[in-house]
Amino acid sequence: LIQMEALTKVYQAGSVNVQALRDITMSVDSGEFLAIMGPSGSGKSTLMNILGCLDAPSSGSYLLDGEDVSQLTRDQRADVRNRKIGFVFQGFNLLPRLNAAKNVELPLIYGRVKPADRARRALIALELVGLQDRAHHLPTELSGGQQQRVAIARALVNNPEIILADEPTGNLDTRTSREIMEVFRKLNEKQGITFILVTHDPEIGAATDRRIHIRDGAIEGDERSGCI
Amino acid sequence: LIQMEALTKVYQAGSVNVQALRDITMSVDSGEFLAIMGPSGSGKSTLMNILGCLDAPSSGSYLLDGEDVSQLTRDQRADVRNRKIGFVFQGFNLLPRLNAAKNVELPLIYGRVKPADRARRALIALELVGLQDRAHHLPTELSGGQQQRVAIARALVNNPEIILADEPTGNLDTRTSREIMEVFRKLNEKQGITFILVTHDPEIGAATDRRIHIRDGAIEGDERSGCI
Ligand SMILES: Nc1ncnc2c1ncn2[C@@H]1O[C@H](COP(=O)(O)OP(=O)(O)OP(=O)(O)O)[C@@H](O)[C@H]1O
Ligand SMILES: Nc1ncnc2c1ncn2[C@@H]1O[C@H](COP(=O)(O)OP(=O)(O)OP(=O)(O)O)[C@@H](O)[C@H]1O
Ligand SMILES: [Mg+2]
Ligand SMILES: [Mg+2]
Repeated sequence: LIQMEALTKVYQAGSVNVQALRDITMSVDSGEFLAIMGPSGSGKSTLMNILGCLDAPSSGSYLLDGEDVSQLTRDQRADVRNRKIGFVFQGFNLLPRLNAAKNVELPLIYGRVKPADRARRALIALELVGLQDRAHHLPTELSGGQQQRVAIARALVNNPEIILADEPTGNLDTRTSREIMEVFRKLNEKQGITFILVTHDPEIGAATDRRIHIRDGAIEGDERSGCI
Repeated sequence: LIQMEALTKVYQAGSVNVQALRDITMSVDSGEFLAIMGPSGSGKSTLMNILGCLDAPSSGSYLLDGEDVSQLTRDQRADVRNRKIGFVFQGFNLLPRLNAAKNVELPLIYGRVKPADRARRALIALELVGLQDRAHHLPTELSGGQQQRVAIARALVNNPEIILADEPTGNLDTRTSREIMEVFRKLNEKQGITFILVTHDPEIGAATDRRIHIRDGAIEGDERSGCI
């Protein structure tokens, strides 16, 4: 499903070059459930942005479903993203003037789903994350963890092929984190959705099948559960 | 130092009343190092906003250094806040057009510190959180955990009486979290700064002297380390 080869990403901040990703080669099969882990600043969100077609690499190639995404135009990338990928951003990125339900509906508007169906599907997604009673609250009227869960519901609502979640439980208590992981697992098992989660939490990492470890922009480990 | 009596906070979202805090009575002595813990949506950030004089309660009283803050005007609250309190927000709240150093300098501008001293003190604060090499990056040029650390540096730079930190390690890996907790502990021991941390992380909670547990807007537990 996903194949990255010798991928690099260099940022320029002022007069300095930041080598955010160095020579990343990795592959992910359809239906996998894995975590990307590593220290703060190691390149996890940068990698997720490229996986999610939100950003282009500086060099190297990224094949998604056999298609070379690094060669697409911005519009073509946006189209791939909207059809195939659900994204939970590290900063949630909710639209401040839309309530929870309307934020969750956004991917369905792109897919030209009728209003009544959008509202129904958004409510189902909010129920999955335990927020049906907050459907009409604005983001500013929600707790940090509730905003995070709205962002998760928005990523699920379209039944995408792949869900990329950047620190999806960073603002959640232990019990809510486990509930969210159960939701992810069910979607993975029943609908075959591929999950790539960025996390600092070793407990979340342990609940996945495979962990890719990143440090200073490079992969330093790739291990699966059940192997000793 | 802090005394809350029968404090409540009710929000209105649309036609519904949300009872975010119910009858909170608690006191904190100068120099304490404690955590506020509880499930997502239980009222922690609401309590922090009132402690930090960013918001007023719906009823009840809040005495800070013997002064009834709930009766102050908005300007008077802002003055207390700027002099006495350093705040790490759950959402970081960095100014997007200022780089890390300039964001950290903000509390010193209020205190009318000279530009050369501001720059020096901001750099010291950034060194404490390991980000001296990112001083000139904008928030958008920083990782999530780096933005969180800039927010922490900004809260420290003024040597306030009290530091309120809402989920200060939510975006940090284990090692960086421990380094931040060491910085907090040193400031508490050497300068007597009072620390109130909101956290979901039991490891962070275990590293404090006292934990106040909140559920559905009410205090359901208040326990200290070293007592059985
Ligand atoms: N402006 C608002 N209007 C209406 N309801 C609000 C508002 N702000 C917060 N709430 C509600 O008040 C409750 C407490 O919110 P708060 O942000 O204090 O929770 P929290 O404990 O910090 O949660 P988290 O751990 O998820 O950050 C939540 O149920 C939330 O939906
Ligand atoms: N637009 C940018 N310009 C310059 N440098 C950047 C930019 N965005 C990120 N960086 C740098 O690239 C590195 C990797 O950032 P990234 O956000 O991928 O880290 P991360 O692993 O997600 O960290 P965290 O766990 O703290 O969220 C960091 O050192 C960061 O300072
Ligand atoms: Mg990140
Ligand atoms: Mg909160």
